[in-house]
Amino acid sequence: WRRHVNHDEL
Amino acid sequence: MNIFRLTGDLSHLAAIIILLLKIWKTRSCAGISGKSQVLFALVFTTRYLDLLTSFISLYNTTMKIIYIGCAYATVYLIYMKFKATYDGNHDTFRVEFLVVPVGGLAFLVNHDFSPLEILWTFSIYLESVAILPQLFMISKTGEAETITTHYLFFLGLYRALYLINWIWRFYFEGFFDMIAIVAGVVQTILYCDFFYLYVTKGESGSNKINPA
Repeated sequence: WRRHVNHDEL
Repeated sequence: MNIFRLTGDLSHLAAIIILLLKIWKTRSCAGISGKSQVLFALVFTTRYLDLLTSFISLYNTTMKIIYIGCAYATVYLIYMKFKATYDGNHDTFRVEFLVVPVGGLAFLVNHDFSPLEILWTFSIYLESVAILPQLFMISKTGEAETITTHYLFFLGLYRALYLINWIWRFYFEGFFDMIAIVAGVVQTILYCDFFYLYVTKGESGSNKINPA
C-alpha cells in the first residue's frame, strides 16, 4: 500500500 | 468519494445537527457530556488545520467549516448559554487520562513527523475515545433521552460506514491508512455495547436506555 500524508477524508 | 464515505459523512453531520438542535430547542443540555463535546471540538480543530494550507474540494472545505462551527456552537451552548442545565456532577470522566496518552501516541506512531501530521494523528486517536465521557455519563445517570440515543447512533454509524469505505478504497484504489483504520475500529467497537442497547431497547419502545 502507499503511505500518503495529504488527507482527503473528513 | 464512494457511497459509504458520503453516507458516513451525512450520518456524522446528522448526529452533530441532532445534538445542536436538541440543546437549542429544549434549551437544556441535561444528560449531555460537555467534556465529550470539548474533545470533539479539539478533534476538529487539530484535524482541519489543513483548511489553511490545502484545498481538496468545495465539499471537503464546506463540511469542515460546518463541523468546526457546530462543534464550537455546541460547546458554547453547554458551557455558556445553558450552563445552568449542565449536569457537571455526572460529567466526571478524567479527560486528561485520554488526552495525555493520545498525545504521546501521536508523537510515537504517525505517518510523518511534521506538526500538521502529528496534530492530524492526535485528532484521529482522540476521536476514537472522545465519546467515552458521554458513555460514562450515561452509565452513571443510568439513562439517556431518546434524542441523545439517536445522536449516539448516528455518531457511531458514521465511523462504521468509514470502515466499509476503507475496505472499498483498499480494494478499488489501493488506498490504505493504517492509523485511521485502527483508530476507526477501536472507535466503532466502543459503540457496540450502545448499539446493542439502542436496537433492543429501541424495539421495546422504552424512551430511555439503561446501560447496565
